[in-house]
Formats: sequence, C-alpha cells, structure tokens
Amino acid sequence: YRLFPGEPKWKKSTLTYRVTKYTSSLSHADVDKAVEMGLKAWSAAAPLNFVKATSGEADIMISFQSGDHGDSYPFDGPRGTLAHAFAPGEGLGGDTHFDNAEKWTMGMNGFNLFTVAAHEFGHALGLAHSADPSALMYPTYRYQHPFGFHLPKDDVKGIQALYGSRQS
Amino acid sequence: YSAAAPALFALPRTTGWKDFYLAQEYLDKYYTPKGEHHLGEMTSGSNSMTRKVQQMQAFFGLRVTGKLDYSTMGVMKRPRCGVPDVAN
Repeated sequence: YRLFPGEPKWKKSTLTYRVTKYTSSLSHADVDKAVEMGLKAWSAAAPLNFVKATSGEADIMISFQSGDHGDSYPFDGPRGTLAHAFAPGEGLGGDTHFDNAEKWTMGMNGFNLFTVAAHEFGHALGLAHSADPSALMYPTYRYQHPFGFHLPKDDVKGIQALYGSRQS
Repeated sequence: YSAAAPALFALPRTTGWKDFYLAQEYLDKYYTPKGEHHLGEMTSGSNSMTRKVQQMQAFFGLRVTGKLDYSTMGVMKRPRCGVPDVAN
C-alpha cells in the first residue's frame, strides 16, 4: 500500500457523505446501495463510521460528472479514466467524482459501481495507489463481487496504518 | 516531440503514432506531479518521457525498458482510476 505525501487523514472517526448528483445509468437506490457497500468495506477494517447526509456540506461529496467539471481533472468520455477522488482535507478533500460518460452497473455488463466506489473511497480516506495487483487500490479496473467482499490484505494494512484496527 | 521523438524515443514496430500520443497523454496525466508539467517537458523533452515510461513500468511490475512495448501499451489502454500514480 501507499499513502499520499504528508499522509493526510481524517481527524475524526465519524464522517458524513452525500450523493449530490446521480447518474442516469442506475436508479438512485442502486447508487446509494453501491456507495454504502463501498464505504462499509473500509469501516469493516478500521474504526470509521459513515453517516449519510441529504443536504448541506458533507465530508465526502459524491457526484457523477462529465468532461471538464471544474476541478482541473477533466473526465475523458467512455473508458480511460473512470473516476477520481481527493485525499482527506477541507473543501474538495474527500470528494469523489465518477465519469458520467461510463456505463455504470451493479453487475458485470459495464463498470461495476461498487468496485470503483470502494477504490475511490480508499483515496478519500487517505490511501494512494498500491503497486500490489491484488489490492483494491491498484489503479486499473478489475471487477469485484460486491456481496461478501472483504478488503484484500494490502488495503487492510494501509487503512489500519492510518486509523488503527477496528475493535470487535 | 515531433522532431525529437523518432531519434530519442524509438518506437517499436508495433507502436504507431496514435499509441505514442496516447502514451504521452497517459504519462502527463498519471506520471507528472502537478507543477512539473510544462517545465519538465521543456527542459528534458523525450528523456523526460523515457523516465516516466520507466517509472510507469516499474509501478506496474513490467520490464523496465523505457520503451512503449506491447505490454506497456496494454496497461496504458486499460480503464483506470484518474488519481495519478506519482505523488502530487
């Protein structure tokens, strides 16, 4: 695993998240479900809790965006870049953007939203890309089955290096 | 790059100009720390690109040749996360 320079992390254990802009590829309920499962993958391994917000500013603002969307990292249409997220911090920190030009899916026919969301939330929590091909934080897309998903060892080590382990 | 590339950055037979531009864009996006963009290209030209290819190949566990070979282009063409692999 790798951390961002300066090792930014959240100073609190309960974080808020909010989906501000949905995609037309999926129902709102499916997007909410994929996001919830993506966050749960991390909270199962570290002492973090996520609370959904429906208005105002949340720590992790989630949106589906097209092309140039005002953060200096424009999306490039279908395939190529699928999503990006910012390391923990004020303002843009923690925010997670998905390329609306992709075909998002809950299954395998397109890009699985849970797979990409779980990866991006790793960035939003402070993990950079891992060079371990078995890690969720490896940069290239590889489908992960959402049900019964457990973080690979490398990602567990990374998140626990930042936040410690979850006491059962 | 148009003048310097053929000499300094030999393209394997299988790599066309389309791949070269794709690679250039990829390396700019994922292997150029913010702030280094134009300065790096202006001062070190194709050598800078070779260095970035090597960095990318090392990250992905590929053979580090600094050249745009088939397996390197294969990784560059995979869908991926937009967060750079090098520190920003």
